[in-house]
Amino acid sequence: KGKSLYNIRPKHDSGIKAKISMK
Amino acid sequence: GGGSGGQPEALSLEEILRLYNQPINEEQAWAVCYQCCASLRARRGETPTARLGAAAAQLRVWRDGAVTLEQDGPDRPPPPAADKSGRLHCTEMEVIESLGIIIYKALDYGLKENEERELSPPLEQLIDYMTNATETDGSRDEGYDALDEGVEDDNDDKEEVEAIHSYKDVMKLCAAHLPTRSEAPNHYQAVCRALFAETMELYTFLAKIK
Repeated sequence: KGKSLYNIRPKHDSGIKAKISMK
Repeated sequence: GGGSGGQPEALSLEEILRLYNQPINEEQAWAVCYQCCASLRARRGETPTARLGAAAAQLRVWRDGAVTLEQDGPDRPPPPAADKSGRLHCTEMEVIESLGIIIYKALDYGLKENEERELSPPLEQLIDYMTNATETDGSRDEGYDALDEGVEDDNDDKEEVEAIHSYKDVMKLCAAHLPTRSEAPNHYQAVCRALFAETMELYTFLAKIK
């Protein structure tokens, strides 16, 4: 259970996650 | 708990994610994307007969490093045979969009709804291109047969891809991510082969503990 290999930020309304979740 | 002899030849991406209980890393995302587009290109005559969903269960990583995208499993009711335009199968770009969504979700696995993973700009751009593919240009939907059969000729692989119209464009972007583009087939196959092998190792280890 090492440290995370990626950074997490708050989800942004114009970010890719928001775009994809609308698909 | 399976027997000792018969190991599976392929694992679904969903099984891999569940087993590790963590998202795939960026290198695996590039590799899965490249390998899947390579197999889709090879099977272009067999376009899926119905619109694909975008579930990790549909994507399979094989022992030899191949990656395939299957239609929905038997547990899901088949979607209507034709979509609103009356087409009986997915276009290449619809398949690319599904693949982009599957890969993004695998990178996002386990994150909360209000959290977003910071991706490297080239990978984010790749997924962005893939998932917007159906909006950018629908004009080449069905006309690929005669258009780019010369793809094994690498001469045009040095040009920059600014939009995705085909599996080949996706593969070019994935190859451009590497220091040497010609290494792409071997490198990405090796990454996927390792993903399968490491997952099987973990599976076997966990089974032994049980």
